[in-house]
Amino acid sequence: RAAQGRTYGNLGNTHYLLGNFRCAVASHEQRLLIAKEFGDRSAERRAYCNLGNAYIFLGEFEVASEHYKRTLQLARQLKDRAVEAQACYSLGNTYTLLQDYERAIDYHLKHLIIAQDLNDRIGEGRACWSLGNAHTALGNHDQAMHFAEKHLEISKETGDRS
Amino acid sequence: MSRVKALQVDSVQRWMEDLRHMTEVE
Repeated sequence: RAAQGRTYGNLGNTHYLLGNFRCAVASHEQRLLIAKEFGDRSAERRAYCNLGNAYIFLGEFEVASEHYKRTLQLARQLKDRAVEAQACYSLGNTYTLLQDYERAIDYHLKHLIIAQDLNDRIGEGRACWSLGNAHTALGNHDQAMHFAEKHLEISKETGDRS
Repeated sequence: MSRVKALQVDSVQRWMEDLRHMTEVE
């Protein structure tokens, strides 16, 4: 049964990389079921994240956000800060797709704080870029300028010319 | 901003390009 769980996870990932997102969802749902049977929270966390990603490419952004929220909860329970940051970043982008810019800002700020704590300058730069865009969408031009300047400063430091 | 425009936000586009190749490996 444990091997079945791992195999469903691998199948789900392969379907995803091939662009078969419905099949990816079906496989990752099976993987999730088996992870729950075993009480394997790391595997459960991975399945939720993979499901969220697949739902993004299916255009089902609300469903994706629910899966990313479960990923975030589990990352916190597992005390994995890097995964917690990644889940916040995914949620920020998903709420941007849903045009809920207030929520997007909320999650991008959470991502920014963790990136700063972890000394992840690339993550911090991406958070500033995303925050600048969300504030622009809301017409908060002073805030947008603040984050654009931070993004420029970090991009120069990391040598990101684009 | 329309749904199509939301998809054109450059930081989101970049995230989706990266996401397309990202999987949580067993």
